[in-house]
Amino acid sequence: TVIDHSHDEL
Amino acid sequence: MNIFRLFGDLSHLLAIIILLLKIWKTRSCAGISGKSQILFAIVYTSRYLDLMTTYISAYNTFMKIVFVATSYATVFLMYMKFKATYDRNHDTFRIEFLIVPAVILALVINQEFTVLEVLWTFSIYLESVAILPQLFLVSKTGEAESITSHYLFALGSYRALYLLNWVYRYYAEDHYDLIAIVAGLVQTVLYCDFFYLYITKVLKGKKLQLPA
Repeated sequence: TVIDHSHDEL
Repeated sequence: MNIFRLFGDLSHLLAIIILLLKIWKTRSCAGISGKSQILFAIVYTSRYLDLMTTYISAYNTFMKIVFVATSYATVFLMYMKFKATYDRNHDTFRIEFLIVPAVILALVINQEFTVLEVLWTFSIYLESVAILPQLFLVSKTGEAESITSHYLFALGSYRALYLLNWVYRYYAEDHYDLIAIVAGLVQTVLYCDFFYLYITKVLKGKKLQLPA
């Protein structure tokens, strides 16, 4: 599972 | 983008529109916590600084700008234009008790120790508790107008729908963001008591009134 750093959510 | 997230965002947008319309149409911000609105303005400002650095989509950019702009517009209406109607005597929650712990927690628990990432994390922590001054105001006055209840319901539903979105993304995309999930859970739990009163009273046409 990838930990997300992009914060594509609001 | 899945259906939960889309409806979450729309619910958030609806909450903001309901609040602005309420203030504008009644020329009054009675029953609304200016402290919570200031916290929301801080939340969106610190979270959406990535508008300058990261492009995700036109939708994402548009919504971010709307959330930042409307949060400042609300603060302006409350503290400047309709200042006389602001319930300052009841809006006494000390916001530094929320801001300071959120800052400390963001400095300690984050995914990456960079300015933007710590600010993003701070905004997530602060958002989870930003409604507390509003809930405190409602409990202090013992009641809320129906329109304020609708606003709170839409605002609370937004993060609840995001929780479903995160469950979906975990299974469908193998994607998760633990900080957002835990803070989102806290945020939604804070609304549970209100959700209960909303469903049992406001939806049945009664005013939201707390037992004395």
